[in-house]
Amino acid sequence: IAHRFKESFDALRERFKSRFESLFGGGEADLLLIPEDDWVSGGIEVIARPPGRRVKYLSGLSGGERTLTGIALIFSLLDYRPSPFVVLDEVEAPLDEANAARFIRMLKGLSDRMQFIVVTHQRLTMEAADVIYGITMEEPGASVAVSLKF
Amino acid sequence: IAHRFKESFDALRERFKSRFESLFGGGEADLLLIPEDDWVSGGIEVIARPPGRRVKYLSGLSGGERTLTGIALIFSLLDYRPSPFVVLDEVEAPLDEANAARFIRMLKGLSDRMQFIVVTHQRLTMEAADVIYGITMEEPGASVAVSLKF
Amino acid sequence: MHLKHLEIFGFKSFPERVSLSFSPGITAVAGPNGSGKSNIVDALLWVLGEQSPKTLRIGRIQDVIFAGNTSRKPISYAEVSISIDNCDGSLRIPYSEVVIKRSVDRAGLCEYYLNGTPCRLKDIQDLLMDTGIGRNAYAIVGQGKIEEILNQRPEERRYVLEEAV
Amino acid sequence: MHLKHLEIFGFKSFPERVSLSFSPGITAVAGPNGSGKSNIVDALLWVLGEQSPKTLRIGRIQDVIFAGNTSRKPISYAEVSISIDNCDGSLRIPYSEVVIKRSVDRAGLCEYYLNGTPCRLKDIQDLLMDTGIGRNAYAIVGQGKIEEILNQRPEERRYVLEEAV
Ligand SMILES: Nc1ncnc2c1ncn2[C@@H]1O[C@H](COP(=O)(O)OP(=O)(O)OP(=O)(O)O)[C@@H](O)[C@H]1O
Ligand SMILES: Nc1ncnc2c1ncn2[C@@H]1O[C@H](COP(=O)(O)OP(=O)(O)OP(=O)(O)O)[C@@H](O)[C@H]1O
Ligand SMILES: [Mg+2]
Ligand SMILES: [Mg+2]
Repeated sequence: IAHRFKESFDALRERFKSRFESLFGGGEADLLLIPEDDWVSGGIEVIARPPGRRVKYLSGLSGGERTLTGIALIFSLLDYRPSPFVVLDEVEAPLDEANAARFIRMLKGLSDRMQFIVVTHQRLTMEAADVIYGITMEEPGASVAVSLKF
Repeated sequence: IAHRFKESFDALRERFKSRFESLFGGGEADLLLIPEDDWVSGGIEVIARPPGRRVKYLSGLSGGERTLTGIALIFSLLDYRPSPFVVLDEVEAPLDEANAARFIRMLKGLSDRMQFIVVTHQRLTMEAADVIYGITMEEPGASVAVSLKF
Repeated sequence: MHLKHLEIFGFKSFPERVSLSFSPGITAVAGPNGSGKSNIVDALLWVLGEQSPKTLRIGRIQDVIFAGNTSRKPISYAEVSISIDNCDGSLRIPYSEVVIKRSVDRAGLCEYYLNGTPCRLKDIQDLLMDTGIGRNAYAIVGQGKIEEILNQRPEERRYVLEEAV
Repeated sequence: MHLKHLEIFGFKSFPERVSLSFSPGITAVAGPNGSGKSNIVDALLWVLGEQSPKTLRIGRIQDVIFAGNTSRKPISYAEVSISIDNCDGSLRIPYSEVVIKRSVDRAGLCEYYLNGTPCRLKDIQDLLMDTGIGRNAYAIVGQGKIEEILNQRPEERRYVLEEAV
């Protein structure tokens, strides 16, 4: 058990480091086993340092940086254990334009092997989609769906 | 004590109902004393029903509806007990364009008697401001502020 | 394997039957606050076997049935069905298309169907388990879930990795 | 009464002195993720007497001092000062402009000044108490605070109202 966990931990860690660096355009992040070497029951700690910074603790990160770090973690697990489809509900809302663009590029890159359903308010995200549904309530309290195209 | 609390509770309740209705363009909301009539130590419960709905519990509201309800609560307390200044950090991020516009209109209406400092990513909010500061990091990790005008 | 069509009827804010066809690539769902976008995510979770009221943002299971609005009365029954492309055989059932249907009535009684045949919730959960659906806790990221993930304790994150593997 | 100028030096991501002049109406602060916007809110909270590390998003008080970046070393000292227009006399101190300054060193020792005169934290807190600053828990709404407010227990909300009145 400890051996199998170490294998998957190392694989996840590798992917998390690279996902973080590509989403942040630099910086570094890591996963730590807490307590060290306790492969049987140790937990997984996340540390992240955006480009140019020296600060490493998660709580010191900005709202957008935390979101991007969370996205890196989610997608590193998806790299390692793909799911046939992924549903994202407004995850990119705290991201500025540059970070949102890098996020979208990552989605597009993965969309040939994973199906994405993305709830969003952002035009940039809609433009990356092949299919867009507009949900509205002509009659208050009663939802309808309309297929949209730009 | 119980009498003074009842007075302020009733005043807050009045303002919350009207703030909610103006921000949602209808619907109804209320503050409840829990347990009923326990003016000495009872707590304050929030119920909210957006226009057209029948559902009243907070957890059934959408992300944006929850945010707008929270804004209504915050501003009803500010109506009752004004603070000389109010700081808002990206509070309107979950709001769609129509709700964000109503929120901005409310801010503008109050800005003659309360000072607002608003951190935002949204153009609409920036356009409502008299003074805009752009914060950037030319040098990674080192913030600078630039005064902006449209 | 990928999702094809989602049909929602009587579920949350959908009193009328609504049908969505997903792209095998990226499908975007947009609309104003409170229009029903996250309710669509809930419908998908629910038809795939989600049982947690907190995850579905409800108090008890009947809360997913359309509760009425100012011009319609509440209805008695909610039904969601999802059709899945199974040409690659990842679902271990000999059909190239798999349709899962779930319904609930005002008494809270749920019924489940696999390609029209009544089954138990367990049959659906077992079928999905092998594909990675339900095993990867990060595959469905609801509103506000990222903050939740960042605030998880180290042991909880370990559990997520163990489940996925 | 309103805030006039905020000067930040060595606080969090501000190694260089930065000065902001607020409008008596609406001032917007914009910029990319991680640029320092919320740090400005933290600086304002801190100079007005905030003590909670959780509210300031830090571990211990020294964490507010600029910790260095890849081209600068950490520094030893952080200082924030706020000038307040007091023409309406809401601050009970006979000056039409009130300047509050707070500094901290690597040992975690804080110093406080009112119009240049050293004072205690309590003097600043007492001065601000009467104006409603610090009494209205909803007057400073940090990132993610709205969700926190909605998830408060009924007793906590009662407490907020009692404090404000
Ligand atoms: N059982 C039900 N019957 C009728 N309406 C319901 C029911 N459950 C939830 N709703 C309504 O659905 C609405 C919420 O929808 P949803 O959460 O999907 O919005 P959304 O489109 O995701 O919005 P946002 O962009 O703000 O997140 C609420 O207004 C709620 O009143
Ligand atoms: N003591 C410190 N020394 C140096 N940098 C710091 C210090 N404390 C925090 N930071 C940095 O400040 C940055 C966060 O800034 P802030 O929270 O103000 O961002 P923001 O502009 O609000 O971004 P967002 O739009 O994502 O919320 C982080 O990158 C963090 O590394
Ligand atoms: Mg939603
Ligand atoms: Mg911020």
